[in-house]
Amino acid sequence: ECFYEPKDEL
Amino acid sequence: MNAFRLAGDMTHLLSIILLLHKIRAMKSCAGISLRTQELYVIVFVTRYVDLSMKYYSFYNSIMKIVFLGTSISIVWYMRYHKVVKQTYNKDVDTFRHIFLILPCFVLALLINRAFTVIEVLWTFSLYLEAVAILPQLVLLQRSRNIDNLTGNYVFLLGAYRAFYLLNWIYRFFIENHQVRWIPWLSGLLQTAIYADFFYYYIKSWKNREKLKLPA
Repeated sequence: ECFYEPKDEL
Repeated sequence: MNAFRLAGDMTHLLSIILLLHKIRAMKSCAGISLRTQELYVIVFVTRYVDLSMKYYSFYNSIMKIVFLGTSISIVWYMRYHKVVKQTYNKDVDTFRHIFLILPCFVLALLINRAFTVIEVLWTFSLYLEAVAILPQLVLLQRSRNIDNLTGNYVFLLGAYRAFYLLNWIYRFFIENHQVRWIPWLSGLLQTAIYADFFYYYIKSWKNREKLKLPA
């Protein structure tokens, strides 16, 4: 869903 | 992944390598705050709970495992290694964890993107990371002698989040990513906390003097 930015950072 | 993000991760990794070198090769943790290191363990454990649930990339998973493993081993060395633990400046490292953990946790409960366990823990880790360096900075201020390794360690640790700020700007404008107030503002605060340290670090480097923070 677009509400969450993917947590692809550290 | 853009160059700023990579530079941020690499300075973060380098700072940890530097600290581990000091601990393993020099058998010393003088000038290093155990409080700050313990806070980092909490930061990584609460942020990377998604490690087993969500896969982003090989790079991402490996880095998470490295950050978790190294932070736990640093704390282990400082607490239990029979030589290293004797170099720990216990008497000056007196900042209370709870004064940082509790407000960050309450703030994460109040201000988050969704009231779920993962999301609250993730938000808490960002708030806590922003202020986790404070015990270390207090310890440096109280230390007469800051060795080069320790100074460089703290500098790289601060540079890491500064690169992330550039990465967020890049992602927002070039890659059209969404607005993300929680990581942005906590990252900005995290970098701002280093401002004073950066100033004295660069000054001592330019004048080729030993780093010393005014009390």
